[in-house]
Amino acid sequence: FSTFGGFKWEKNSLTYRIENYTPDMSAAEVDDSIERALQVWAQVTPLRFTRIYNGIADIMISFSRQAHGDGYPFDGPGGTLAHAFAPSTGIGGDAHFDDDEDFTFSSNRGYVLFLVAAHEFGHSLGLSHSDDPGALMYPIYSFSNPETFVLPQDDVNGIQSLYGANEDPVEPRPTAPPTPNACDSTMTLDAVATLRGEMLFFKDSFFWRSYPQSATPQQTRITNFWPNAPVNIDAAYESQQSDRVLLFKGRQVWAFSGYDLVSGYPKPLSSLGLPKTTKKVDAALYDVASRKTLFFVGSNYYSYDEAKETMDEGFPKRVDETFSGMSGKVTAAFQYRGFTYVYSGPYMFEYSLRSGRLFRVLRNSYFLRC
Amino acid sequence: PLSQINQQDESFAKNYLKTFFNLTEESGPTVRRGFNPAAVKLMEMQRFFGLQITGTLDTDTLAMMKKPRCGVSDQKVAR
Repeated sequence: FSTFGGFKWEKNSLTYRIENYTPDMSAAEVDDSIERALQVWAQVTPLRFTRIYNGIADIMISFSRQAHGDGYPFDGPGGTLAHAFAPSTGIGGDAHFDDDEDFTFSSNRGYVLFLVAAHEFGHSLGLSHSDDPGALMYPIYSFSNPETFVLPQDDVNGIQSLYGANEDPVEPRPTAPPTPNACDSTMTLDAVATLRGEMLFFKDSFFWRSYPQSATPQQTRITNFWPNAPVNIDAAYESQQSDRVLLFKGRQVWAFSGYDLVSGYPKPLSSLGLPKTTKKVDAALYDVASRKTLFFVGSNYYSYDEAKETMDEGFPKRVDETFSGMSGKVTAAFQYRGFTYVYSGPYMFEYSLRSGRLFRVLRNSYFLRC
Repeated sequence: PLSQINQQDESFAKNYLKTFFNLTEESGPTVRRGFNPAAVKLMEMQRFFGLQITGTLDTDTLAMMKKPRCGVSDQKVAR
């Protein structure tokens, strides 16, 4: 987190006023979104917000287009969605929303006003931008379901560094999981896949993109890349046969071509020929040489012919019959530059798929440049 | 690839760095000595967003610049 060098309100009771409305939403929806966006911060600090309907409030809230009198003109649709000013008298604390945007109450067909407002009110209270991609104060908009929104720990730490914690006895609220750390040696990855020469490492609602020339892997939200993708996935692979990335979660599989969900997906696992009793796929890897995809399920694995789109005869087979030394649960798998990597917990086993020979046992973070 | 970056992208990126990373127009001796303030700011932006730090405008960096975002500067202020 970052702050504006300690600029903060010297009082805990603040007023806000909604000066005008966007035509995108009903007044009631705007009122509710603004109130809930302020409560995000009130719940974790001593700050309390009171709405006033005339006069000057600490936080004046307005919707406007292009130049609107503060020297920071908006830029039409897209680009900048809103801005706000650090705590101080006058324009300090005020939040302005770009009415060339399409604001919505909860759907990801536009920008959810609650999410944009909660971020801007972080500025109104003294927070600057965070470089934690999971933080509310990360500068890039990303959709998340407002009904299940929980203030991430990075933002809680930031606002409490300015105002302290909420002293009122309130019932404990769910806390957001911390943004996963690529260099956490105990971390078990959810899935690994390739994507046109890059490597994607999935964990919780994020993935890291790593490509040969990159010094550091880039962490991003899965839903930033694929808006209707599941999070906390079980498995993933890139089918170089169909030029798609497939993500698995529970009994369903999602297929993406570029950024787009392929129509008809998600589909049940049985659409791939897996038994209807299969509850989840633990890992998947595409073998470039044979153009077959291996699906790891418990202590067994299946072989899927990508060209024929059918399951091969003679499967499932036991994992440890083919992959020597792989006695634990397979948690992820992928192939890279001819070597096959099978993950189990925090370890990555490097094999020759043709011979089943184990070359090395490495840590999960091997490709994550820690 | 850099080849996909055109002049319009360059000016968009420059304006982005001015708005969010406080790039200022430099003139005089520093510029003559080959010191490129835009490259320094670009690296700062690439570091902030966890991109590959190249100091040059590549497609990943431009894609990040085009994402919808907050209008407040990203200049890091001390914690």
